[in-house]
Amino acid sequence: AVGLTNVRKVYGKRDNEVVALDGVTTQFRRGTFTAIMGPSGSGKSTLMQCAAGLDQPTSGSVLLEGHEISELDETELTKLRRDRIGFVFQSFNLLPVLTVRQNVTLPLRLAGRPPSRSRVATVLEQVGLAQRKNHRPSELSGGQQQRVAIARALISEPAVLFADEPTGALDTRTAQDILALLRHSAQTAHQTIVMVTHDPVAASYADRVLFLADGRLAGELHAPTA
Amino acid sequence: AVGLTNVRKVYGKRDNEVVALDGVTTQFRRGTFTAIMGPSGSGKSTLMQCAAGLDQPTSGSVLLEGHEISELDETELTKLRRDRIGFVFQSFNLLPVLTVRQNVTLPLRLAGRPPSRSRVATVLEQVGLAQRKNHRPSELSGGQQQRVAIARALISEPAVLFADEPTGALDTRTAQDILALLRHSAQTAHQTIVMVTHDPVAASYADRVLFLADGRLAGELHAPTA
Ligand SMILES: Nc1ncnc2c1ncn2[C@@H]1O[C@H](COP(=O)(O)OP(=O)(O)OP(=O)(O)O)[C@@H](O)[C@H]1O
Ligand SMILES: Nc1ncnc2c1ncn2[C@@H]1O[C@H](COP(=O)(O)OP(=O)(O)OP(=O)(O)O)[C@@H](O)[C@H]1O
Ligand SMILES: [Mg+2]
Ligand SMILES: [Mg+2]
Repeated sequence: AVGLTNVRKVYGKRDNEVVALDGVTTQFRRGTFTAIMGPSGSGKSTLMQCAAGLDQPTSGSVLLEGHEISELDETELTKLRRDRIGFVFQSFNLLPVLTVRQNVTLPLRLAGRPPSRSRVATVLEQVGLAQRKNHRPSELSGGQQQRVAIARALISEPAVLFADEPTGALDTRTAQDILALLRHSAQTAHQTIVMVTHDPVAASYADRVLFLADGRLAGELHAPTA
Repeated sequence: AVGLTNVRKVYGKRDNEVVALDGVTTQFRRGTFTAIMGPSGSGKSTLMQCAAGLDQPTSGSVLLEGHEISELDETELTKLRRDRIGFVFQSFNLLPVLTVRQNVTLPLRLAGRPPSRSRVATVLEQVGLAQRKNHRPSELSGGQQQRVAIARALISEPAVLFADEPTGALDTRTAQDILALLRHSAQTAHQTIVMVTHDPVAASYADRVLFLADGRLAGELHAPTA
């Protein structure tokens, strides 16, 4: 579903250059659940953004759902992301003036496919926020905001879900509910899930764990078949 | 250093009311390191904001460094916070147009006590960001932004440091460096540290752990004397 070949991402100019990704090659096959771990600043969010078509690599290729993203124009790329990709951002990126319900349904409404009342209710129930749908992000706790971001990414049943530290603000029990939800989606809906985490418990829900260090893949672990 | 007596915090109006804190009474004694744990939405951030004088409780009293905060006017409260309190926010609250260095030194400059070059260098070194001092928050990873927020709170050597999930965005190893730094400050500088976390490893660095659920204290654990 997603393939990266020799992806490099460099920020800044000559003297001020930061090499965020230094030649990453890997596959995220359909229906698999991959966790990505590594030190702060090792390139995890950058890798996710390049893989999801949110950022163009400096060099190398990204094949996303069969499309070479460097060959797509902005409109085609936006359409591909809107129809096939879900992204949970590390800093949530919720719209402060919209309610929980409006934030969660926005991408689908922009795509011209507004979700049914019952679909919205289901997703809010799954992340434990059914009671808060008319509140705004500033009236929610950190973990509640994170769950709104998760609901927004899940509601469109994306072919590929990218989640950048989706349980960072959650207590252990809520985190486990969310992780079980993600694993269930991968198994039953054949969704491809790519999740950055530094929580080993979260990583244990995945089929495989990739380790990133200094912008390069430093290792890989496969889960024992359950 | 900080005492809460029957603190209640209610948000919203009649039909839409949310009781974030439901009568919390506790002490954070000078030189102690307390961790606060509890489910997402249980009132941890609200407790911290009331204890630090960033928010006024609906009822009950907060004694902060000897001052009853409901009796202070805005100017006195601002001065108290500026001189004695450090706060690491759950969502960092960095200023996007300022560099790392400017963000870290801002509170002290506003207090009319700009820090020396070497003090700034020391603090940036302690959080592992010496190389990035001229970058802006948007050019940093999530964990790097969190560390800027930590450096900003530490640089003034506050009498009381409140840290709301300060290691949420950090990998295990960086988190341990930060936690060791905090514990060292509590022990050598007699700083009072109050830290919200849902990481049991982070909590193990504290002298005592308070458990919050539905806005009330639900239990307490004391660390075995080392
Ligand atoms: N301005 C507000 N209006 C309404 N409800 C609010 C407001 N601010 C906070 N709340 C609610 O108060 C409760 C406690 O919030 P708080 O942020 O203290 O939780 P928390 O324990 O820090 O959670 P987390 O672990 O998710 O950060 C939550 O249910 C939250 O939605
Ligand atoms: N716009 C930018 N300009 C310069 N450097 C950048 C920019 N964006 C990211 N970086 C740098 O690229 C490197 C990788 O960043 P990235 O956000 O991918 O790290 P990460 O592994 O997600 O870290 P964390 O665990 O802290 O979230 C970091 O050193 C970061 O500071
Ligand atoms: Mg990141
Ligand atoms: Mg909180």
